[in-house]
Amino acid sequence: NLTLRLQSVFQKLKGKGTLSEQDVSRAMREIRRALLQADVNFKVVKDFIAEVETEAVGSDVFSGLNPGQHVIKLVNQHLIKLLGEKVSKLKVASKPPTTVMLVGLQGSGKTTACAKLARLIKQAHRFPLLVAADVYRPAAIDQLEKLGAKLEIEVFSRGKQDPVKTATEAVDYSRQKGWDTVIIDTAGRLHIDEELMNELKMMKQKVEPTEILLIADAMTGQDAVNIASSFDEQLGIDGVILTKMDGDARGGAALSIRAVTGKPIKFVGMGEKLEMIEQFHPDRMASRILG
Amino acid sequence: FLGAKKMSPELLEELEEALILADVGFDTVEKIVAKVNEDLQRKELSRPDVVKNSVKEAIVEILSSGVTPNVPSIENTKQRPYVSLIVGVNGTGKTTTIAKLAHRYKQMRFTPILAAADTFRAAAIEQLTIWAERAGVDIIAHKEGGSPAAVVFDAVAAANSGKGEMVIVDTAGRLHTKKNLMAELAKIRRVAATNAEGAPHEILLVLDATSGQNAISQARQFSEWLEGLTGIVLTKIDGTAKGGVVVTIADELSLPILFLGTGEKIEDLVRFDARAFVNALIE
Ligand SMILES: Nc1nc2c(ncn2[C@@H]2O[C@H](COP(=O)(O)OP(=O)(O)OP(=O)(O)O)[C@@H](O)[C@H]2O)c(=O)[nH]1
Ligand SMILES: Nc1nc2c(ncn2[C@@H]2O[C@H](COP(=O)(O)OP(=O)(O)OP(=O)(O)O)[C@@H](O)[C@H]2O)c(=O)[nH]1
Ligand SMILES: [Mg+2]
Ligand SMILES: [Mg+2]
Repeated sequence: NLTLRLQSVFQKLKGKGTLSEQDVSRAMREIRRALLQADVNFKVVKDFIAEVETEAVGSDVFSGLNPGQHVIKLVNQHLIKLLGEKVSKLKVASKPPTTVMLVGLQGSGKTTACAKLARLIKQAHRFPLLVAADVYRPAAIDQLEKLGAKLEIEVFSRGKQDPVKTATEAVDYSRQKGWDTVIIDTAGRLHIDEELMNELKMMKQKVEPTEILLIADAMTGQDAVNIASSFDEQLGIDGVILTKMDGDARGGAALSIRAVTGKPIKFVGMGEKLEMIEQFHPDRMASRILG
Repeated sequence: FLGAKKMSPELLEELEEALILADVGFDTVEKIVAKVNEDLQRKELSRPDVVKNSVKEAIVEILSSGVTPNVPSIENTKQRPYVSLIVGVNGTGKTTTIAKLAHRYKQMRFTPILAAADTFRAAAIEQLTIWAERAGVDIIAHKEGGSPAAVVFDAVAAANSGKGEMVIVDTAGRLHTKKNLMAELAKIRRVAATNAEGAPHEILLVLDATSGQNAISQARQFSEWLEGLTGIVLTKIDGTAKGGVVVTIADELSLPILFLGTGEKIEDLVRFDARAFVNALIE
């Protein structure tokens, strides 16, 4: 437990008011270990520690706190600041429909997230249309259609036709029928798959989405920076949904993704049921990462 | 007198970075470094190539610790039907891996039957049914929402009636922290044992190579609830993630990594090779 480890680092510091460089560097070694165990990326940890270290040295221990608690409080503050704004809503297009593309690696939770977002949109008295643009995965269209049926939300699909064509037809269809929000489910893909990344670029070009959301698994390890930066550089993402946060993954990927893209984490998936999606809370995420 | 012999701080930092970036956890890295410091002579510790090889050897050794002649396989087991239970958290690639295994075992002239025991997730049964068609194998499936244990029971019955000699059971993804779901899985395992002597002969945990340290928690919990796993399949190694977390898992649980998932097609499954894996880990 981090608090206990830091307390043992600072055992000889009772009564001292300020932290010396040596005290801090020993504390930072514990913080570094905690962040790496939480899956925060190695390089992100390095930068983060450097930043906190400069502030910690010579700082006055907050009254009422022991030095260990003081360091944790500083780290926590920095984490919260890095993790970003609390209320991050979905953009609404000035001219309907609002179009949202969900992208990400295989199995990250995109199809489920599409349905969850559609449900929220419907709850907000808007008119969502789900689009089945994953033409590769066996029964992907079935999956989205079943979720849509459960929510009584229409699912637009054109079978195995070119997904870019399906997406553009869906937007036209939404204008005809008065659906004001189009949510596009795409196939999982690797950021290093040139052909499939080009497909997304083409879809973006033709559909001109209001928002592109990267769907990332909360248990993602060091690779989170590669995935996020690649999707952001190649496609441009507007925000992130971190899924499977109902598990016990510390979720350091959140910090890595935020640090490397600067984009907000807008929602977190908290379960398999369609109502299990919540706003992202940076303060809760910070304590979770620190363990 | 000359101080404890250790590799230089620069070399240490370089190694640490490479291993941690590969998702080999902090504590496991410390353990490997300690072993290398101990095994090598002082003069060897200043030679990066010697140190690197020593690190690789240490990891190969850890990965091979679970590879004993007792690792069950249909090739080395006489009991029929041979039952293989496929488990893991959500989205790791279980269903796709089952398709690949079915393809592989069919090519080896075994007759696998698939059991669609994920009766929970939307279109899970449809997904496996399509894969069964592609692999050219039979599938036992009930309705969505039905009892997974009943599907397993029927699949074993089908095997016993001569439909096939092997049953590969697909289960719903579930987080290891969900007690009721893990209890359900333990029940599926018990049901697999009825009417099939020695079943389940294999319990394979499917892990996603992009996952970080949480995979260790997954392995521990699945192993505990199922009273032991027989092996691991590491999927999505065709991405940029290196899957180093299996080093800690092999170390802690002495589990063999049996296969790697290298893509989304039915042929994209390879036998795990520790040396090749370790070379990719540190390059
Ligand atoms: N526990 C939990 N499971 C989730 C969550 N979100 C999705 N899942 C599960 O994760 C698995 C994968 O979800 P999908 O929505 O199929 O993932 P995907 O990204 O569309 O997968 P591909 O289309 O194959 O790339 C399913 O079993 C979902 O039920 C979540 O927030 N919590
Ligand atoms: N690139 C790559 N993708 C894979 C691999 N194995 C599976 N996938 C993809 O990962 C996604 C999830 O695969 P599934 O087989 O549905 O995973 P699952 O564990 O059965 O998911 P749940 O049943 O929802 O828990 C699909 O899009 C697969 O095509 C692999 O080795 N490499
Ligand atoms: Mg999907
Ligand atoms: Mg499945």
